[in-house]
Amino acid sequence: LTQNVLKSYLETCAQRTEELQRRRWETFSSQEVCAYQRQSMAEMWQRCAGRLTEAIQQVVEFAKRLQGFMDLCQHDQIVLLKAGALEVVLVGMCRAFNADNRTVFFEGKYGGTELFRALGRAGDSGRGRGQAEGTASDEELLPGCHDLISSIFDFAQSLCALHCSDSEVAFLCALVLLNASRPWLQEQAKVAVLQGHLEVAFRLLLRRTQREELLARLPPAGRLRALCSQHLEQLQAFHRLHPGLLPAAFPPLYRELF
Amino acid sequence: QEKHRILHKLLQNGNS
Repeated sequence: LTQNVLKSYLETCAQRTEELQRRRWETFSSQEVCAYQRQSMAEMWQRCAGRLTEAIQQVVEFAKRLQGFMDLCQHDQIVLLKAGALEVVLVGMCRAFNADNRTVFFEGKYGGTELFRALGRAGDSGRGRGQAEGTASDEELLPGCHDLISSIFDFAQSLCALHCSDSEVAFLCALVLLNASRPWLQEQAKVAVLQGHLEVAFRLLLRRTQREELLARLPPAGRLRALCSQHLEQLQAFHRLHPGLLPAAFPPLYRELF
Repeated sequence: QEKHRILHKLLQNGNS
């Protein structure tokens, strides 16, 4: 089972861990950051929804390869993916996060929270960050969005501090997905059995690698849930600001999940 | 079921 979890994860990762590590100091230039910040809020939301959807497609492929997942009824497969896909992406983000300069791998390079500033407000005219800050014209339209981005970065930072191996990240993702306490499951007992097997295998791995202390140091599951609700709240606030935006502006899978 | 058309399709497809 341990081999299956790791193999499933590695096969469905867009980037190899070594590659992400090797490139962890390749950051966006200030001009490139400005270009992201100059985008309109709607453009940046669509861009991020696109990248997130790509990551979620990989989570679906990961789930399909996990032992036992495809034996569940399709209703439960969908329940688990709807509830867990974003959480899995957030856990996996620690692999693509450089905790030393608080940047994340996004569209080919590493960038900090400022890269995503346009998500919370209209793009500025390209002036430097310092100049725009604190002025009346810099009033934020979705102030909660910056809190969401900071919270996501904080979460990645706290997970990075645990220095998880690929196997550990793979297990954390599998356990987020195969969670028998998700509401609306039709065959909860079946999911509970799979979850139980995963937990045993994970504990055995941690014992073997003398990493048993990891379990006590993991962020509480409520933190992931809170991030997902924050994302939904911001998406709803965005839709209220842009009521005329065509639904087709977001990828179909993103619309289906959120 | 119709509500989750894309997820259904992804789950039914072979490994892509």
